[in-house]
Amino acid sequence: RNTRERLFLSSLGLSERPQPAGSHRRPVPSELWRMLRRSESIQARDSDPCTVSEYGVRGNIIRYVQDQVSLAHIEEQRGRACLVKQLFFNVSVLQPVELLSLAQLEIRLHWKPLRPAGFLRGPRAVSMSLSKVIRATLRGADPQANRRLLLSRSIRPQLEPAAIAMDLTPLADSWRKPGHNYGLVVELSPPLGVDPDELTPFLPGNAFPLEEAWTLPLIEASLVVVSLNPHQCHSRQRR
Amino acid sequence: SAVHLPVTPSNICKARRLYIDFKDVGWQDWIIAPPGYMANYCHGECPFPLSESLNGTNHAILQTLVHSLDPQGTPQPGCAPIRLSPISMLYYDNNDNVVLRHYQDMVVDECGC
Repeated sequence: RNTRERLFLSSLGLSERPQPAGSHRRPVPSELWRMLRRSESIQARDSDPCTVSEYGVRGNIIRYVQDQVSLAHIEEQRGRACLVKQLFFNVSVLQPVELLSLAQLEIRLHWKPLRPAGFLRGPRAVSMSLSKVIRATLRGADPQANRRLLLSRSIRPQLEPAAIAMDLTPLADSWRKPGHNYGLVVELSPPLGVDPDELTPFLPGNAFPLEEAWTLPLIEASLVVVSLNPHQCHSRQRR
Repeated sequence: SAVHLPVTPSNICKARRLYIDFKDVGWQDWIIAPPGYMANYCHGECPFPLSESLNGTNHAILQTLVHSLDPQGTPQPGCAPIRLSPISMLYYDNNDNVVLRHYQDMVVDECGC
C-alpha cells in the first residue's frame, strides 16, 4: 500500500504525503475558497485548469506562502524610531520542475481598532517602505547597507486593514537558488513630530495601551505564488 | 481461458460510479477540500460487433473482429477512459502553507473501447 500511495502521490506532483504541523494552521484565505468554488462550477469544467484566470497567468498550483518571521522590533533610524518587520518566504517548497508564473506579495496592516475618530481623520500618515535584503548583516554593522529599496509609500491609518500588493516574480524566482533568499524588510515610520517614547508597536500578544500612545499596526504578509507543473499540464491533443 | 459470459447491458463497457473519500486513504489530515470526489472508473466488455455507443477506436473494431475469429490468440479490446475532467484540491503542505492545485484528468466522464 505504501508503494502504491507513493506512486499516486508522485503522480499528483507530491514527493511524499504532506505532514502539516497543525498547531499553526492558519485559516484558508477567502480568495482560495472562491477559486476552489469557481473551479468546481460546471462552466469551469470545460475551461483550462492550467490557467489561473484570477491572476491572468498560466499555472495549476496556487500557494499562499506564509511569512516565517513572526516578530517585529523597533529600530532607530536617523533619529526616528520605526517599526521593522522582517519577512521570509520559503520558496524552496516549489519543486524544481515547477515554472514560476507569479509571486505577489500581499501585506496587510491591521490598525488598533476603535481609535478615536479624530485620530483617524487626522492628516498624519505613516511612511512605509519595503526593501529586499541582499546579504546577511554582521553584528554591529549598519543593516541599511544590506537593503535595497523596492517600494516606499505613505499610508493613512484607517479602521479597515490596509492591503498592499506588489509583484515580486523575478525576485522570488531568484530566491529559488540555494543561498539567495535573505528575505525582505518592511519599515513603518510614524509621522514627524511623534515622540519615539510614545511609540507602541501592536504586536501579537500585546495588550492595547490604554493611554493615547501612538500605535503602529500589526503587519501580516503572505506571498501568493502561482506555478505550473508542466508534467501535469500537458496540452490536449487534437482529435 | 477466461469463462465466456454472454454479453448483457450490465457488463458492457461503461463508466461506473466510484466515490473516493480521502478519509478512506487517511488523507483527511492534510487535504482541506474537497472531502472526496466522484472519480468513477471504466469497466465492462467490448464485444463484437462494437456498437457506436461503445466509442470504439478503429483499432478496437478490428481487434473485436479478430477476437471473434480467434478468441484464444487475440484478447478483446480493453475498456478505458476516453474523457476525463479536472478536479481542484485545497491542502496544507509541510510548512502549513495553503495550496490550491488543479489536476487534469481526474474524473472519468466517459469510457470507450
